[in-house]
Amino acid sequence: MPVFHTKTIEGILEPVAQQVSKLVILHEEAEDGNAMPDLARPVQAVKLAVDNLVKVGYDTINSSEDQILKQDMPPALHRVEDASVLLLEASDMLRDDPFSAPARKKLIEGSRGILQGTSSLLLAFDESEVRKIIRVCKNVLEYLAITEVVDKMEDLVTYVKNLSPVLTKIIKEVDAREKELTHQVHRDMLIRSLDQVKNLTPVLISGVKIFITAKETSTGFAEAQNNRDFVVRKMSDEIHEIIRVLQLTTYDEEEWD
Amino acid sequence: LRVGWEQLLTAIARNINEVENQILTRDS
Repeated sequence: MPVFHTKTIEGILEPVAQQVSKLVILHEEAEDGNAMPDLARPVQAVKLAVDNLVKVGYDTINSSEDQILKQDMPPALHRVEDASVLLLEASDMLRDDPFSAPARKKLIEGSRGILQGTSSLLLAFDESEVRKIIRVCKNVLEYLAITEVVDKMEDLVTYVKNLSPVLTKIIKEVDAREKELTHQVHRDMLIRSLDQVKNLTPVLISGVKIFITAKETSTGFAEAQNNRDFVVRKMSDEIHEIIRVLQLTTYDEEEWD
Repeated sequence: LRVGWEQLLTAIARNINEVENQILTRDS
């Protein structure tokens, strides 16, 4: 059963999560007094990796402008650091007594702790990535909100010139995000809304053009205005829907059943 | 069980390096 909502997170954590689960089961079933090997070397390798990760983590915290990320990262880093200490303690205890049951417990606790800490870190980063995409979405919403002031052809040229790059960006980023998700229902929702945005874009431009012509010729003004506003509202709704779905991480239980 | 712990710890170290790479990639 998939438990990670992006393919990147799944690819990194799933193999280790499975191994930890298997070993926990084995450990629980195998309280048989088998001697444990000297784990000093692999534990040292974990400690080295954790030390590097913590350094990189704090560098990121110091340089990031994302306040939520800055807030979310330290507890995850502490979790990983504490877990690494547990593994070191377990390794020391096993060197003195290869049969030590508390040492085995510490090994499990440490392995789980690292998994939880790295999972929290990846999630914090993923949420930060989502916030970046949402900023792009909000940028598009801001442009849509000023559509009503476009009432001359030269304004329309500027409007299209400014709107095009943000629309290209939202399409590229939401498309990439959709491909990253493991949850098919969320993927389909993003694809549907993004298709709507793509299809509505030319309709919006021509709607504004008709509105400008109607205003200049004083014919069919109200209808043209209603039509333009309808398309703006429809596009804004789809972008709000994209923002909503981007933030979903829970799973539809029925689908997994 | 003996081989298991060594393998797991090695996998954990590798996993931490991958997380670090992710942070470095996304941060850039």
